[in-house]
Amino acid sequence: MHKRFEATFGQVAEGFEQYFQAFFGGGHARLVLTDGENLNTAGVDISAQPPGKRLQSLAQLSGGEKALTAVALLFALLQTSPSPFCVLDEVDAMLDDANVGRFVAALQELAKRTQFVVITHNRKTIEVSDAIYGVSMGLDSASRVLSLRLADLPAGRQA
Amino acid sequence: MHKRFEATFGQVAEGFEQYFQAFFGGGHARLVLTDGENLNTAGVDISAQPPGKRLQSLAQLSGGEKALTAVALLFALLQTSPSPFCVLDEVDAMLDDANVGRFVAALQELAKRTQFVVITHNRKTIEVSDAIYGVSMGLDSASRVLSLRLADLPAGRQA
Amino acid sequence: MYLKRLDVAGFKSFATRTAFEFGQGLTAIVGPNGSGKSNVSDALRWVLGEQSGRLLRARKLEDVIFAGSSKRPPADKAEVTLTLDNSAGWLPLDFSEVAISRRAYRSGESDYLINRKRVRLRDVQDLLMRASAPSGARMGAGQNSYAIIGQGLVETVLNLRPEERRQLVEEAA
Amino acid sequence: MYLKRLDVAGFKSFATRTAFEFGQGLTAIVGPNGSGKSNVSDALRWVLGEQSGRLLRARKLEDVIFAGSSKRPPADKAEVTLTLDNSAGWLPLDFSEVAISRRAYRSGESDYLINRKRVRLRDVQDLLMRASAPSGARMGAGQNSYAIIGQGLVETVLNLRPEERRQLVEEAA
Ligand SMILES: Nc1ncnc2c1ncn2[C@@H]1O[C@H](COP(=O)(O)OP(=O)(O)OP(=O)(O)O)[C@@H](O)[C@H]1O
Ligand SMILES: Nc1ncnc2c1ncn2[C@@H]1O[C@H](COP(=O)(O)OP(=O)(O)OP(=O)(O)O)[C@@H](O)[C@H]1O
Ligand SMILES: [Mg+2]
Ligand SMILES: [Mg+2]
Repeated sequence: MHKRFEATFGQVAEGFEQYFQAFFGGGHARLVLTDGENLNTAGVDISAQPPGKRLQSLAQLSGGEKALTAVALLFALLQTSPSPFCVLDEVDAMLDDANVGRFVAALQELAKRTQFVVITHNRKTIEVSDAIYGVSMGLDSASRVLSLRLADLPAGRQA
Repeated sequence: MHKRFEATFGQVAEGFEQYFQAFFGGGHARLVLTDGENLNTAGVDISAQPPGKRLQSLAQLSGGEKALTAVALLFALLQTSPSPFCVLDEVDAMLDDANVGRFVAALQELAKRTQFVVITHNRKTIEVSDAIYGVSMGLDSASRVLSLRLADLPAGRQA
Repeated sequence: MYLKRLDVAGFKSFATRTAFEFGQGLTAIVGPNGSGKSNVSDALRWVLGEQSGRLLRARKLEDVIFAGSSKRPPADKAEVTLTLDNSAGWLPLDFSEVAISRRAYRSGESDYLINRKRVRLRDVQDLLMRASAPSGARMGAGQNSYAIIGQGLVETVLNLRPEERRQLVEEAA
Repeated sequence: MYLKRLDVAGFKSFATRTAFEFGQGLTAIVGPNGSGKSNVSDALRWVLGEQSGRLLRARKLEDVIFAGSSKRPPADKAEVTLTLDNSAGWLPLDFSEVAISRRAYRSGESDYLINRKRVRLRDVQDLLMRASAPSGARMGAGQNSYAIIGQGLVETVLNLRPEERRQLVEEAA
């Protein structure tokens, strides 16, 4: 049991560092076992250090840095154990324009093996989608759905 | 004491309903005293009902509806007791384009009496500001500040 | 295996029968605040057997049934069916398509169905747990906490306790 | 009364002396993720006497002092000065400008100053509590929980317990 855990842990830790560096342009993100002696029960700690900055606690990361770090870990898990599908609800809300771009690039790569359903207000994320569903509230206060093409969306921040 | 509380409570409740209706285009937002008999200790309950929808608990509002309802209460408090200044850190992050517009209209009105410092990624919010400060991380991983004009900002979602 | 189609009727803000067809790549769901986007992700979580009221944003079972509006009466039941493409044989069933359904009635009862046959919740959970890729790797989806990330919850993975994060890695094993 | 100027040195990511001049209307603060925008709002909260580590995103006192980077040594103190315009007489002091300062040293000591004279934290808190508009309405700022809304915290006002919400209304009275 713990042989498999150890191998998976190594893969996820490596993926986490890779995605983190792709998102932040450097720095380090580490997964550390709380108790290296006892692989059967050890917990997993996280540390994240954006490039050029001192290592600080996760609590001192900014709103956007936290979201990006969390997505890096999530993508590392998906890369290690490809899940047939993944649903993301506005994980890009706190990201600035440049980081939305990096998120989208990684998403497109992973979408080759995993199916994604992404709820978003960001145009950059919508632009790389294969299909777009528009949800709206009807006059009867019930939700309606419409399949959309990119050209249907108003310009500006989002649909 | 409770005469003054009662008068203020009435004003805030009225403001809350007004801002809510301006943001949602109708519906109702109410502040209710948990114990009408005892004004000295009664707590304040909230209910919010977007137009056309049944009254549900606050937990069933969407992410954007919750943020907008919270801003309506905040603005009602500021209108009742004008604070000399107010700092808002990305309160518009979850709002769609149309709601950012309504938020900005209310903000401009209140900014006649209260000074606002608003941290935002939304272009619409930036466009109505009297002054813009751009914060960036230098190569030395320390924050730098630059006074900006709107023309300096890149097009697209935000600065 | 992938999500092929999601049919929603009477679930939260979806008063009438509504269908989403999904392709294998990237599907975006867009729309104004309060229109029902997160309710779609809740429907996916619910049909796969989710029991946590907190994650479903529902305090009691009937909070998922369309509560009515100024122009429509409340629904008497919520029903969601998820059709999964099984041509790659992830799910240990002899069908190229597997439909998982869940219903909830105002009476408090709920039904689970696999390919229109009534089953227990345990059967749905077992089916998803046993799913694995033809290569042998176990499925990370559905029951797995990282397959569906709710609104505002992306940072939860950073706030977990060390032994909870271990579980995430174990699920990926 | 309004915020005229904020001087920050050695506070969080502001390694060197940095100044913000504020006009009376609307000032926007923009910039990429992690650049230091929320640290400005933390600096305002801190100089006005905030003691809660959770609201300041700092677990210990020295977390607010610039921790150094690959190119700069750590600072030995954090100092923030907020200059308030007092020409309308909100603050019960005979100055048209009032400067409130706070310093924190790595030794764990901290200083508070009003117009460059050392005072106690209580004096800063008293000053802000006694502030009121010429019309008699009490000041809602600074100590008041609705004058500074941190990132991701706007919904807190909806999640308060009823007696906590009562306090918000009382502060507006
Ligand atoms: N049982 C129910 N019956 C009717 N309507 C419901 C029910 N449960 C939730 N709703 C409605 O669904 C709406 C919220 O939908 P949802 O959270 O999916 O919005 P959203 O599109 O994700 O918005 P946002 O962009 O703000 O996140 C609420 O307005 C709520 O009133
Ligand atoms: N004591 C300190 N010394 C040095 N840097 C610090 C200190 N405290 C916090 N920081 C840094 O400040 C950065 C966060 O800044 P802040 O939260 O203000 O970002 P932000 O501009 O609000 O970003 P976002 O748009 O993502 O919310 C972090 O990267 C953190 O490393
Ligand atoms: Mg939502
Ligand atoms: Mg921030």
